[in-house]
Amino acid sequence: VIGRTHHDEL
Amino acid sequence: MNVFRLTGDLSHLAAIIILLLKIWKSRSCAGISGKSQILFALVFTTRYLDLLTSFISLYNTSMKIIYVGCAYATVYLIYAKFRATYDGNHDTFRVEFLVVPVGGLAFLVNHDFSPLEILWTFSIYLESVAILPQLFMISKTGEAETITTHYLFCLGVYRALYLFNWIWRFYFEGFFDMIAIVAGVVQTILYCDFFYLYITKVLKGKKLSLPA
Repeated sequence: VIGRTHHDEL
Repeated sequence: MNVFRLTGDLSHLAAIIILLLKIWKSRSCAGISGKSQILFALVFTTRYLDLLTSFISLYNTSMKIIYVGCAYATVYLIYAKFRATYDGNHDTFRVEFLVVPVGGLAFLVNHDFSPLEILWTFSIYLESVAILPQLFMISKTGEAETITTHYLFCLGVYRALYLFNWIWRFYFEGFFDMIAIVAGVVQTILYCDFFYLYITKVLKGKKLSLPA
């Protein structure tokens, strides 16, 4: 997974 | 979720709570940069807009709400309730020198040119430098209360633990977010000087004071 598909971190 | 991520989040939470309690118990925000706290409130606001669009987990949602709520509570204590104790004369960092370039960079370097994603990127970049007004204030006054140094230590350790989290996620999940990683490295580096003082002075029972 390159980049960010969803924001699962805070 | 891995142990670095969890302890990082808890360290972040501890930092936020320590600061709130310090101000609340002492009825004073002396030595605390209101500008840094406004920047953190802005960071959380722009990052957690996805509370309205997507659900990750109960943990994720509740932590976000706690972080945002505490950030605004802190700003309220500094600028309203205990305003008389706010040391504005020493809180003179020019935040526009951070917000404007960071805003520009978020427009130029992001994963996706969409409003929410640009705001998320902005929050990541801004977080990495948001502590500078606080560090600047300490360098101006030459000292910090011990409780304030505990706050800064927890806040710095949080992003350092996230670096280990990203190494873990890269090896075990193939997860890799260049924007978060670079900003996280910058953020952690900014704390290195402080970490050194914390370990060599505060942990040995001395007050953090800088040579004149």
